[in-house]
Amino acid sequence: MFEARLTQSAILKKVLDAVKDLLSEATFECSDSGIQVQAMDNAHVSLVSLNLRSDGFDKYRCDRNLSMGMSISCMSKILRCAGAEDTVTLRAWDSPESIVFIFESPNKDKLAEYEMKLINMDQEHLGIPETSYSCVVKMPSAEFTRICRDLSQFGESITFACTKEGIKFSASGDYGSANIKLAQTADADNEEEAIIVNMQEPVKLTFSCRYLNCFVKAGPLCNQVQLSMSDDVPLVCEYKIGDIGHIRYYLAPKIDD
Amino acid sequence: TPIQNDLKEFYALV
Repeated sequence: MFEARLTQSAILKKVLDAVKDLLSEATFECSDSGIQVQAMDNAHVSLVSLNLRSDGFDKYRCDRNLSMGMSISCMSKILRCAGAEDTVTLRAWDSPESIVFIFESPNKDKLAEYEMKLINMDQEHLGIPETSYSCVVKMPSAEFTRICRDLSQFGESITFACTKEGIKFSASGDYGSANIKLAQTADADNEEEAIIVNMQEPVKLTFSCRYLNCFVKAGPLCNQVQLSMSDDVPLVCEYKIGDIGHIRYYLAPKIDD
Repeated sequence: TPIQNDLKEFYALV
């Protein structure tokens, strides 16, 4: 049997909001250590890696490893049915054909169950090695969201240029050009507002706005986002999910023709 | 115009 309960269904709602624009379906790998998802978008340009640790759940039981193919749009519709304060429980039996979502109101006077059919999926799993990156930048997620939105008006892609002083985002197109420079914050008193640059080598990379604007949908999960970059390798854009895990987006860079 | 790379250019299927 598989059963995972979260007191705050809002966390799962936010996770779904953070992936539904990129993925139509995904395999949820459930084991004793937690729930993991790795899935590429249809164009193989970006990849979502979601990790929810079993110890972050209020209750977690997984008697045997399960791979459950789920429709993200259907799951998202079901989670929209949960009240903001509801507890959510995911439940499936061994060799399941469906998964049940159970929403319970805080005073336990309302119990709603939604059963979703699982889907058979061919899965392509990429091996992503642990890498040390030339630049790792931590910045407020709301600022990153705003920069991606603002610069998307000027072009289809945004160039990230990182030095030890800070990070510069720039875009150009038919209307003109724009660039935004963020300096590393001198004092780290306010962790949520801090901009921290960890640089080994300066980096300059160009990424598609369309995908960046999907990644920033994870902003409500965490006040800070971490961008890991090395020249000519995919960007890693990471948001922590409270004490329970993280969501990482990988995005292949654009290169000059 | 820069061209978009494929993620499979960077990571192997396992």
